[in-house]
Amino acid sequence: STIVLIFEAPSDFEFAVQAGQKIKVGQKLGDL
Amino acid sequence: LFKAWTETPTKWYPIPIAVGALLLVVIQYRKNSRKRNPEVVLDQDGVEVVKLKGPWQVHVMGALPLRNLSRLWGYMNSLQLPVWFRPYGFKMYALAFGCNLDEIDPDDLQKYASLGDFFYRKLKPGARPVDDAILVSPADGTVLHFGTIKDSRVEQVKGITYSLDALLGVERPGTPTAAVKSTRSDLDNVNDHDFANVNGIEYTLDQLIGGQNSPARPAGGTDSRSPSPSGDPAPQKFGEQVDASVNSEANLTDTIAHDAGVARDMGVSAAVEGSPVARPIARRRSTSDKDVRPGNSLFFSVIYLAPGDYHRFHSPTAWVVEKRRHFVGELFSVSPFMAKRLENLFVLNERVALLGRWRHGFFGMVPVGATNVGSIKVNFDQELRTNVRGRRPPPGTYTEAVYSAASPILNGQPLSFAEEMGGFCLG
Repeated sequence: STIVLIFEAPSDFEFAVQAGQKIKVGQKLGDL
Repeated sequence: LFKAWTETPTKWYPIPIAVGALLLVVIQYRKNSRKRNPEVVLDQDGVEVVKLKGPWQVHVMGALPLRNLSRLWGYMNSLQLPVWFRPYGFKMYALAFGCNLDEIDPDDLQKYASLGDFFYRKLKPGARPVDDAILVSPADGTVLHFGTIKDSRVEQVKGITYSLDALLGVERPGTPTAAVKSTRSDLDNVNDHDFANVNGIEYTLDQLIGGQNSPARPAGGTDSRSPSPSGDPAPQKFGEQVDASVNSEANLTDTIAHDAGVARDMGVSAAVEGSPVARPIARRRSTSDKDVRPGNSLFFSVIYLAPGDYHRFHSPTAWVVEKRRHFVGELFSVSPFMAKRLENLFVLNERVALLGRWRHGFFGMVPVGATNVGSIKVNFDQELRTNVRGRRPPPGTYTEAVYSAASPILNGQPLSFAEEMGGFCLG
């Protein structure tokens, strides 16, 4: 199963993850 | 034949270098032109028609009865296991798929009656600390891909894209598609207590989106909240009144406090204790990257849940879900192996698009089903039924429900940071 997030955000939004990285619920995905 | 095969001499002739070079140029040109002009077929509304594309393995998968297999898998895994076997069986499963048994709730493995139960396990309170960021992960898993959306195309893997409109659906008012039910736009011109007529079925506006005469929200926290009666394909769903009575003043107070918290996290100064008329954020209907606010962009992120992962999903931010669109589709595996080979994988598969808004504008979350986990649950949507037997609607169509009645103040289903939203079940 997969979850796709689509969202509008200020252009300076930055993801805080890498492709292929393991992640847990509540862990930072991105921030301004 | 054998003699001819073995004894016929092979004569090699040199070909001019120019011919070989020309051949390479032609091959390269065809490859490039295919990349530049993907075979995008549009329907009469200009929406991309999604077809199965990929190598032969993909077409073999497409020929299999994946939905039936998925339901059979779900049935088998719902069978009760002998109590004595459960600890051994689940420990073996945990060892094979890397589950952490220390964090599950309850931790007594005998209490999980079936593999399906264990698969949909809960975590102990506090097992997942929530980061103080504006966006957190909605699930345990692996980040497959992320980035910005350009020209309404979402990148599945490097170089392969799919249409944003095909993923989330587009509103097609007036299109006589049986599977597409009422949307807010159908109702914007309908007065309170009027009867709306969509697809030949009548119901009151109050029944559909909730009004002053409609029952208030249910008690017992967010899990028991019901959407307004949804646009489900089954006609008998219409007119059916969801039990949404308030049982106690205390629970109503909790609910209002929850909504106020979400509004505060969204940066909204809503009059939550006042009259339910505030609609503090402009509602945005379009998901096109051309329609985002100045200075904003559309972003995407894809998280893959492996079989051993915790399979419930949580709210990645404080937001309000205005509607859901349920797309009945295939149930291909969504493993990274398939994602690299099957184009439009996330558009072909069964999925539930939850659409709403957060403090920066549009926000959408799309749980996508797969062969082994075809059932998607949404806690605040008791009407939703996924991976069910029956005639398949035309590709690209969806059923829609709105959550206006869930919170008249925020005009949707408010969700706070990391609040549990639902999950994936086996089969």
